[in-house]
Amino acid sequence: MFEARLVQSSILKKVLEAIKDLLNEATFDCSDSGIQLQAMDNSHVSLVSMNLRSDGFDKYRCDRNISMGMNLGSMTKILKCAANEDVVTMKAQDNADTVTFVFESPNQEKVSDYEMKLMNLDQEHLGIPETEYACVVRLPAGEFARICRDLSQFGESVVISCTKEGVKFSSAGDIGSANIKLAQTSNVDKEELAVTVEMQEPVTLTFASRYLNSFTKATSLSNVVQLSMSPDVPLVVEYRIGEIGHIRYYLAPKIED
Amino acid sequence: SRLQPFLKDFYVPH
Repeated sequence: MFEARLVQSSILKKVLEAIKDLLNEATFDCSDSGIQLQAMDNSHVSLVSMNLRSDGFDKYRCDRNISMGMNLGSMTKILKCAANEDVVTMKAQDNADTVTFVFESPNQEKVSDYEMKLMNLDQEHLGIPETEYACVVRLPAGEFARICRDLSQFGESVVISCTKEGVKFSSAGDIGSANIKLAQTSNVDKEELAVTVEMQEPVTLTFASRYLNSFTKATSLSNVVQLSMSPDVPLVVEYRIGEIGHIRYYLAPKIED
Repeated sequence: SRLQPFLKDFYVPH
């Protein structure tokens, strides 16, 4: 038996919003420790890794490990049926071929359940080693979304250049070029408004703006986004999911032809 | 121009 209850169904809605731009379907791997998801986008260029810890749920029970392959379009339709203030419970029997979503209004006067067919997905998992990154930048998630949106008007690529002074985002194309420099915040009153750089060595890397824009669909999950970069390895874009977990996106830097 | 590598060029499937 698997059962996971979240008082804030809006978290699940936001998680889905954060992944459905990149993925059509995904396997939710449920175990005693929580729910994990790892999937590459269709083009195998980027990867989504999500973790929701069992202790972050209001109730969590997972007697046997269960992998639930879900069509994210169908899941979106079902979660649209939940009000933001509803309590959501996901349930499945062991070896089940369906999952049930139960939505309860805060006053318990309305209870709805939606059963969704599961899919057998043959998804490849990649082993991602623990990595020390040359630069780790934290900045307001809304600012990062704005920068990605603004720069994608100029070109297909965004150059991210990080030094101890700050971080610079650049793009160039047919209409011209654009540079956005963010200085490291000198005095931090509020962490969610700060720009911070932890740097071992300066790094300059080039990324596809289309994917960066897709990653920013997670903006509503967190006030802060963390970018981890090293020369010649994939960028990690991480958003915390409240007190319950995180979502990470991986994207390899473009290389010279 | 620049090429976009696949993630499998960096991480091993398991």
